[in-house]
Amino acid sequence: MFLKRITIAGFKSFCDRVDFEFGPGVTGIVGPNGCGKSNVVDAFKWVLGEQSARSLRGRQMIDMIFNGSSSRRASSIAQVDIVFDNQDRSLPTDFEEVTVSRKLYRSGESEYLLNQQAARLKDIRELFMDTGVGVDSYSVIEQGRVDGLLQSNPVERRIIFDEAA
Amino acid sequence: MFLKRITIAGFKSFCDRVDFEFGPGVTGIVGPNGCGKSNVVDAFKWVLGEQSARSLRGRQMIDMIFNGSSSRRASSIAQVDIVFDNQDRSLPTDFEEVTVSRKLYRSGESEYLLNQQAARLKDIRELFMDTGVGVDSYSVIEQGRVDGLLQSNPVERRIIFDEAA
Amino acid sequence: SRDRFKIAFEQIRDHFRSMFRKLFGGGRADIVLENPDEILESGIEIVAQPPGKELQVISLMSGGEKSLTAIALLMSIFQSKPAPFAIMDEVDAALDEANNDRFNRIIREFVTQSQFIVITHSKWTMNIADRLYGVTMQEPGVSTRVSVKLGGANVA
Amino acid sequence: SRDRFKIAFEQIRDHFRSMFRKLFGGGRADIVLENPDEILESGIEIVAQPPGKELQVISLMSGGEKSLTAIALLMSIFQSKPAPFAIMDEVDAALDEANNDRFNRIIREFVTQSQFIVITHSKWTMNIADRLYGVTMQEPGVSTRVSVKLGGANVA
Ligand SMILES: Nc1ncnc2c1ncn2[C@@H]1O[C@H](COP(=O)(O)OP(=O)(O)OP(=O)(O)O)[C@@H](O)[C@H]1O
Ligand SMILES: Nc1ncnc2c1ncn2[C@@H]1O[C@H](COP(=O)(O)OP(=O)(O)OP(=O)(O)O)[C@@H](O)[C@H]1O
Ligand SMILES: [Mg+2]
Ligand SMILES: [Mg+2]
Repeated sequence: MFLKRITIAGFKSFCDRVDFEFGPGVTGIVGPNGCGKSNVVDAFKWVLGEQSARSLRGRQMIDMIFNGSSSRRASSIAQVDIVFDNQDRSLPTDFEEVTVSRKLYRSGESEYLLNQQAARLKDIRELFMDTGVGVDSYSVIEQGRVDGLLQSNPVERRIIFDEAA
Repeated sequence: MFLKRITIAGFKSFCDRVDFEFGPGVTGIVGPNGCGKSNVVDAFKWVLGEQSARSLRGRQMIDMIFNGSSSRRASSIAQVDIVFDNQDRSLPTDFEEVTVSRKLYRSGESEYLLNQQAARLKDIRELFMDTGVGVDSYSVIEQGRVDGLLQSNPVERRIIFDEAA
Repeated sequence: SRDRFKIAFEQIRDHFRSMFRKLFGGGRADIVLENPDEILESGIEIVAQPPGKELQVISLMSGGEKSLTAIALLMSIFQSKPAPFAIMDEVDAALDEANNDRFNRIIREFVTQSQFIVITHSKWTMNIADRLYGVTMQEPGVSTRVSVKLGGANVA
Repeated sequence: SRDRFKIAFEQIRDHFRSMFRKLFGGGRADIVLENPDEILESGIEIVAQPPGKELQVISLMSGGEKSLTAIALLMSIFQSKPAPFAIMDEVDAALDEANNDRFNRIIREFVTQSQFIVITHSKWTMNIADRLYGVTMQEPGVSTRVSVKLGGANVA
């Protein structure tokens, strides 16, 4: 399978809906400090089921909803959609295109969708099992975390190996 | 007072004796990865009395002695000298120039010198008290530690303020 | 399960030993089970010796050397168990030009197997991208995507 | 002693509130005693709001914003209790060009009161140095000092 696109709306600093299309090879994301690049990484983690607000640099999950700026009011809902091409059927489903969505309302209500159908996080995790796609994956290296593998104690480091094994 | 020079010999990657002269304003230290820039910072901390090998990225203090390379044998002694101009007598001593030295032998013996006279670390600390020069100073920011002030918990952060107060 | 871990570990170890040499242009490195008798519980130790230097505790390595060693290990895990995409946020921050270039070459070698999303401030890293997205704030506090014009990279 | 801390704290706080605005070109920030009744024991909280943005927990700030905020606080402490010299090892690593430039300006403002030793890979930071030392390894594993030729900086 491959990654096609991520759509971010009302999530962190992405007040307005923004799409990022991905193709083969290397996609670079650049820009000034504080403009939202790492927030895109957080969007990936969040839509794939990240449970820890701290791991997304927040204090509580509600911090993920755009909370206003000098020019805009706060949003009432955060939504991220991620779209995969599944023509090779590496995901165990008959859909040629698989979309995972996550929504969070300011009320605290939250939901996951799989191809626009309500789904449980459990179903989404099962779908991506053994594909290397997921929240705890060694394939997401957050800002400032690259040395983590060296600094962690030998037992913590073990966790990454267990996932790869 | 002001800083005149630091001399590093047998300390970490400085197998041969190297001097750095400092003048007023900004002195930049540049160069490729792994060549010894941060080791200069460690030399400053060490000569001013750093007691923790871990804080100098080592496991034990003997790690501070040049331990050889493909082209050189290990050194048997590490020495760093730091020289201050004291014409304004901000250091409570009659010397116009004050030199602090620290030596470490592979046997584990170590000594401090103040203007070439044997001294105790205690004497050196007393000399520099309230000058802002010293090991725990907020005036040394190690590589990767700049965010430390933000990441530390409110009580840890307090320690830096106590020194400044 | 014990065997499965052992096989994966040995494979990652194999990759790491050559990946390190590739990224450092020499030297040697290894990963070692702290407790080979308790393979399912054992922590993992990293040993690394940059070219021309003596073997020392990895804490003594420089900032750039540590980043490069961690990258070597991560790419070894990635090589052992490929994922469709990998995201790296400013992993090149501590690298000088020469090491940034070596990192870039390794990434380019992996593009046949995976997609890479790389967040960076480094123009050297930008140069190896197949497409570049700019993220800026034209309105205060509001992120938008913009196109980027840069040297050889395609823009989006 | 309680009063001494209070005076120093208020002074640093004053400096921090204007230093932040200077480095960020606006916005606001503060340091707050968590426990004003237990002034000798109290932890210290940092509050920061970059220009145009809402006030949020500082953890949500970006890498560059965190670096700049920490620099603002350190320079405020430095301003409150000057030391003859300060050493900074790659504190600019996360800063983009615009913020690196702001950091440089602040350093230049302080040169009358202190000497600065700045270790950096950034050419923008190198440009404001009064002298530059290169540290390289011509022989493997052995550090040496070399002279550096660069744009406007004097070389040593
Ligand atoms: N819920 C939210 N609502 C509005 N803005 C938010 C929210 N959460 C985070 N932000 C803002 O996002 C900004 C951080 O963005 P991000 O970490 O993506 O920056 P960056 O582009 O990675 O910068 P750097 O180059 O410094 O790493 C912060 O200024 C923060 O205030
Ligand atoms: N006792 C020692 N003997 C010999 N070499 C040592 C010793 N201690 C540390 N080193 C070497 O010093 C090197 C690290 O130097 P340093 O941290 O100063 O690099 P740097 O110039 O700051 O690089 P970077 O730009 O990556 O931060 C390491 O390669 C390490 O092996
Ligand atoms: Mg970032
Ligand atoms: Mg360094």
